[in-house]
Amino acid sequence: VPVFPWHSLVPFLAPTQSD
Amino acid sequence: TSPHSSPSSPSAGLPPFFMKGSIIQLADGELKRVEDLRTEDFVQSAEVSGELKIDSSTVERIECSRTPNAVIIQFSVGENKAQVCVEVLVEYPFFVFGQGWSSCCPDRTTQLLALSCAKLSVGDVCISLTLKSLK
Repeated sequence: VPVFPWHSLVPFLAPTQSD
Repeated sequence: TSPHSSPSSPSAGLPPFFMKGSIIQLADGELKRVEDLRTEDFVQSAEVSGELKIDSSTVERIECSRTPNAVIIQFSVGENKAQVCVEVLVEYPFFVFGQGWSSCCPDRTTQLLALSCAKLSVGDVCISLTLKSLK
């Protein structure tokens, strides 16, 4: 049975950091 | 490595881990089924992980996409309220704080994944991730 890491389930919404 | 589901999967187009009954490992090693996850599981896992931070992402707008069965969701992310748009399938589930799994088309999510969902609406606050150290 595959086990998936918790952080796969929520989106990675890193805002673009523009300096 | 992108999480493509296998063509034989009934959740075609969606990652396999959203299928009801999928086993999810939390940061402390605990195993839970995807449908049993709660807000605290994400919050505590992020605290344990060290690298990841949970952000509150408020749904600002949901609009149709040119891609069939897809929508464009505009989020206001984190304390800085950064505007981020994502294009996802209408059945793609997001985890709403204090509410649980929600999608733009809950009927379709339930049909494809057997995962029961609420309707994702403007104003909902979703769990998202960022990297902790941005200095």
